Amino acid sequence: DVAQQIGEQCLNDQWPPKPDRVLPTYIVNLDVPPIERWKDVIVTYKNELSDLIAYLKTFIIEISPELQFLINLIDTKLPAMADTLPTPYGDEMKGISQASGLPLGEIVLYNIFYEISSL
Amino acid sequence: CTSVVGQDQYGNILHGRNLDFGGAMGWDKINHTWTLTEKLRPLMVQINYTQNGQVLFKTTTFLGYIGSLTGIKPGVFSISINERNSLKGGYIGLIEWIFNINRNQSFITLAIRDMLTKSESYDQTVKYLAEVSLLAPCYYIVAGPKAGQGVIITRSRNGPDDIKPLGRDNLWFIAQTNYDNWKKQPIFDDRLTPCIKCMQAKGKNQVTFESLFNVLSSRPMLNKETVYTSLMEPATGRFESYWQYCRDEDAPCRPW
Repeated sequence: DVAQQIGEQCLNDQWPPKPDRVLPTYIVNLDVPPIERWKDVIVTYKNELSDLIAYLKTFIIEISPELQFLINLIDTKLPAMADTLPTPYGDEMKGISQASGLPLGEIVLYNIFYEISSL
Repeated sequence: CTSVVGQDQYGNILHGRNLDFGGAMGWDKINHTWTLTEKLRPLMVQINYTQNGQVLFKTTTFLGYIGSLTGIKPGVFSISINERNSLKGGYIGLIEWIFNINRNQSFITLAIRDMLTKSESYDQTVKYLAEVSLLAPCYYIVAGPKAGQGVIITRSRNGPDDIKPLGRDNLWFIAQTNYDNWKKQPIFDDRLTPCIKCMQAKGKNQVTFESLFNVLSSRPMLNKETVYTSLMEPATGRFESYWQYCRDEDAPCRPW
């Protein structure tokens, strides 16, 4: 009964999804140097990316102001982390940072967040 | 997340996944949504990686995120990753990496991209992802182009905790959410049991993009954390991804 009340049932009528639900597709050419290959795509989305990263930082501080040291780590430790990543990933992150205008530490944070979230 | 690999009566393999992310990171009390989930939606894209003028592999990702959460290498394999929550989670591996205690380990989504770039077979991919040292625990769900090629790899950081191939339960599909599939699912978040029920209701003769999409659009596989559904056919390279929304219109939607 509870399952029914919250709409849990096996649906049969969801296909096909409406055209406005299709994700946009972009091409990334692996023959282009890593630092340049994301440039054209990122420029279009830099505001959304900036908004998301700003939210992540605010959220960390809202948990506790004492976590400010984590925010400081983003600026002090994470930029250097890009150079420790295997090729071509560090250079790709640098390219995304350059194209978006966002600090490299913030781009590294974004890229390691899935790893952190398993906690 | 919910991932499913199914095989039809002719041995064709299809792979579907819901990506759920952003829960517990801020609830929007006005719109009844997860703030982070909503901020991720406009960044969702499909990327076709090309080399020498040919598509080498395809992924669905958040723009600016260079690892791979969902991907397909046409004719070789398809893959999805589900988060495996653990107190020994990724932060330990990250600390080891940042302070150079141990860099002989892979980031869980970069390991996928490595395979999408380099791997030449389903078996090579499964072996690598089962054995490589990782920064964080996770579930890898891999499908191949041939009959019987489907597997759930339950990973801890140092190796596999379990490898469940397609057919082990005498079923024509495998399903994985965010908890060990051989254990009783938590009562507060059991998406595995409804997923299995819906897959069984479809039947082996209905392993299609349509049926997988319908299963993954059913609640609670679809919930407030669900960002997108991807559908993949490893043999042909067919790959489709759609934004998903769980709205409270007919009935309240579960937060996860």
